[in-house]
Amino acid sequence: GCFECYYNRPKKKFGYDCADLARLAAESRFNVNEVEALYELFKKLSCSIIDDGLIHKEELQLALLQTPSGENLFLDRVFDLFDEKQNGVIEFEEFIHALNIFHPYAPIEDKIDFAFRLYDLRQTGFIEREEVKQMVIAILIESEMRLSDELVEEIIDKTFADADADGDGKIDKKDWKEFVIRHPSLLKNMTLPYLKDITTAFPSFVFNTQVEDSE
Amino acid sequence: QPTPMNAFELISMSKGLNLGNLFDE
Repeated sequence: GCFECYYNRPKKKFGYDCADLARLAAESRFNVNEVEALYELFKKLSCSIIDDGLIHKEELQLALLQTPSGENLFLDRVFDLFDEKQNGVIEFEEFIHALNIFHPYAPIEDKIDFAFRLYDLRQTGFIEREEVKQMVIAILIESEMRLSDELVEEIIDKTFADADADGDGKIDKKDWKEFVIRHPSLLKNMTLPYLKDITTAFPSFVFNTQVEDSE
Repeated sequence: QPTPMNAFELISMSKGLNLGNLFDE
C-alpha cells in the first residue's frame, strides 16, 4: 500500500495523489511502488530543460540522443505516440501508458501494434515503401553510414519481398504481424528489461517518502 | 558484397527508438 505515500497530500498543479497512483497501477503492469519509482524518472526527465512537470520533445530528445536540438524522425514518432492527447507534451499518465507497452510482460500484440504505428509515418494504416525508404535514409544519416541508393533499394526490395505477404506493395497490419513473428529481433527495442525491477533502478522515491514524513 | 540487412533491422538501431537510454543515470 502507499499510506505513507509522498503524494498523499493536496494535489499540486501537476501532482499526483495516492488515488491517482493506485489508478495508474491498476491500469498498468506496474504496482504502486513501481509507479512511484517511474514518477522519479518522470520528474528527472521533465525538469531537464523546462521545469514544468511535463516532458517536452527537447527533453525526450536530450535523454535519448544526448542533445536537445536537431531533427530525428524516430524521436518525433516516439514522442507523438507517447503524447496521447496530442498537445505537444507528455504527461505522467501518458508516460505510464506508453512504458506499460515496453514492459517485459506486456502482450506481444501490444508491442507489435505500437511498432506498426511507429513505422506507419503518415498513419495511413499501411507501412508504405516510401516510408521505409525515408526511415532507412534517416537511420543512415543518424549513424553516419553511407550506402549507395542502389543498395538502399536492394535492402528495401528484399524487406518487402519478405514482409509484404499479399504482394500489394505495402505492409498492412496482418503482413506486419506475420513478419515480426518470423523476425522477433525486430521487436527487441519494444521491451525494456529495466521495467521489471524499476524500484531497484530508482530507489530514491523511498528516500523522498522519508523526507516528506519527517517534515 | 554482404547480403543486405532487413530494412527494419537497420531502422530499429536508431537511438530515437531505444528507450533504454531513458534509464541512464
